[in-house]
Amino acid sequence: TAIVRAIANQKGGVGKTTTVQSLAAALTELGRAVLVLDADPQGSLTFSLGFEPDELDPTLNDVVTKRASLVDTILQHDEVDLVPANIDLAGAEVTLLSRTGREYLLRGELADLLDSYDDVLIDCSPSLGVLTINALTAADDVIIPVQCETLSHRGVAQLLETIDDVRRLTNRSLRVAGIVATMFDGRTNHSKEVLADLLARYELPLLGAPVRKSVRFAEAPAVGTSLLAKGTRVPGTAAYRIIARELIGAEVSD
Amino acid sequence: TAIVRAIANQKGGVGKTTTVQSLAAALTELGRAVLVLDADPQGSLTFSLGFEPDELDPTLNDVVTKRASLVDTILQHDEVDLVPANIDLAGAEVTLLSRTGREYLLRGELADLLDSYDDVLIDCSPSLGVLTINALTAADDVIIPVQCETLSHRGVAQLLETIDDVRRLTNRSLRVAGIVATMFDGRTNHSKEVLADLLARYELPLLGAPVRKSVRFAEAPAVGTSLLAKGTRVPGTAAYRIIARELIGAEVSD
Ligand SMILES: Nc1ncnc2c1ncn2[C@@H]1O[C@H](COP(=O)(O)OP(=O)(O)OP(=O)(O)O)[C@@H](O)[C@H]1O
Ligand SMILES: Nc1ncnc2c1ncn2[C@@H]1O[C@H](COP(=O)(O)OP(=O)(O)OP(=O)(O)O)[C@@H](O)[C@H]1O
Ligand SMILES: [Mg+2]
Ligand SMILES: [Mg+2]
Repeated sequence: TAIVRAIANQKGGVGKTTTVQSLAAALTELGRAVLVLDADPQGSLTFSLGFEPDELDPTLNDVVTKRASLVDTILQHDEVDLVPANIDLAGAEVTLLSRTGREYLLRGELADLLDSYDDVLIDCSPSLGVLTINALTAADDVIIPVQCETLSHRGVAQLLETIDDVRRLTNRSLRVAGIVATMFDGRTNHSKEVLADLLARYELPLLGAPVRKSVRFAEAPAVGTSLLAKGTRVPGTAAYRIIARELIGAEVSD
Repeated sequence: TAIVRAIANQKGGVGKTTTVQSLAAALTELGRAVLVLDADPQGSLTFSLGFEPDELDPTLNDVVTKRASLVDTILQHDEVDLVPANIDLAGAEVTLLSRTGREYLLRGELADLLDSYDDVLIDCSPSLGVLTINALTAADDVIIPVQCETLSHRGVAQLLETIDDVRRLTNRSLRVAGIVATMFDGRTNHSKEVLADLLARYELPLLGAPVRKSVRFAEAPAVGTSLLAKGTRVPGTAAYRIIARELIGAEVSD
């Protein structure tokens, strides 16, 4: 049965979407069947996989409004299967506000799909609202991408508090898999200092190796496929491959 | 009477907070009295000005829950006056959901303060929720920071649609001042191509000059003051000074 992982950090622009797409591609290379789920009304993951979010029907919002089931929304991409999202999803906070058990929507919908995949990766929006709480309630573990800069570091304490709440209230077995250090700039001390402080302060494991900054990552979303699938060789793609192997417990043999 | 400007882009991590802090410092240098308002539950602006968000009382959330008026929350900093925020503000979406005229809260609260300042800058969170709608309803104009990368570019069309809605429904005179190109990397073509495409596609003015990437900006929040106030000389600080002059119609004489 699939392992469900939420990729979350309410700080914006830290590499959540890039991490989901890159890890999904790396896990596919290792022969795993992967479903990715876009839980961000921005639809960045949907767009990064080459789809035009506003032209899709149904999407995750149709599951929230009960017009469709999750399996009806699944799109196939050369790398992975995708549950897409678009801006309609911005209404989810209000749609779900008074619904009993609103935190368990994703967990319930994913239950029937767990036998069809090895990994489910959920891309969260930059907020701790109802969609991110749904992702944390549905997940077995959480991966926290952190840009190694002061402002991104601050949100981690808040996120860990929210994870504690979820573990206490809606998902007793939720674990933190660890931190992915994204957009790492090895040339400056700032990245190194922030990373060292982060790991010491929160006693969280660093997954694999830091992912180095490369403009190739910023260019990739325009062509609708991950750097890994394109065969682009930058230090960052190797780092994501190491992280994927570590997540599934495979021997790292790079 | 003060000009109210909302600094908004629902894409995360594009430099909204950095732009508010840097422009505020540049406007202060030009002799303007500036109030900045943190409308993001993350409290990044509050933190970047050297305060510890969780220790503050009252904050913007107390204005939302009617425990305090806006003027009660104002903190003085060597550069600017600040209306602070912390994570309590994450409850605003729910608190305001059924309140009549909920979009006009900030505009109403700011009305008494407009005679005390020349500029009010509002730092928005990475979402198009009720707090950002409040900022757009209270604002005279909107400044859109955009990181010159594909994923950040996508959100601009959505934001312009939301601005059109606000102009039609709650703030007839809202203008778009223009785009601030943040974290510009002059060494690669990607930044240049995305910027050129952005300006052509949306027919928006580019304010001043692109703000070049520098790790100094990522380091600044840790010391609680802007690069401009510290006297750090990087291309980015000069760009923010040019943008500030352009905003107030002053002769650019660098
Ligand atoms: N290793 C890297 N090197 C350089 N750029 C990167 C790297 N990883 C991601 N990026 C770029 O940084 C920007 C932010 O990344 P991304 O959109 O994945 O972050 P996010 O956390 O999902 O943002 P949001 O909070 O808006 O959902 C994107 O333009 C992306 O292409
Ligand atoms: N010109 C620049 N060069 C390099 N780094 C920068 C620059 N401007 C901002 N940064 C850094 O980039 C990161 C994102 O910037 P910032 O937090 O201001 O964006 P934001 O849009 O306010 O994010 P959020 O969506 O989370 O509110 C921060 O670590 C900031 O210090
Ligand atoms: Mg994202
Ligand atoms: Mg910010």
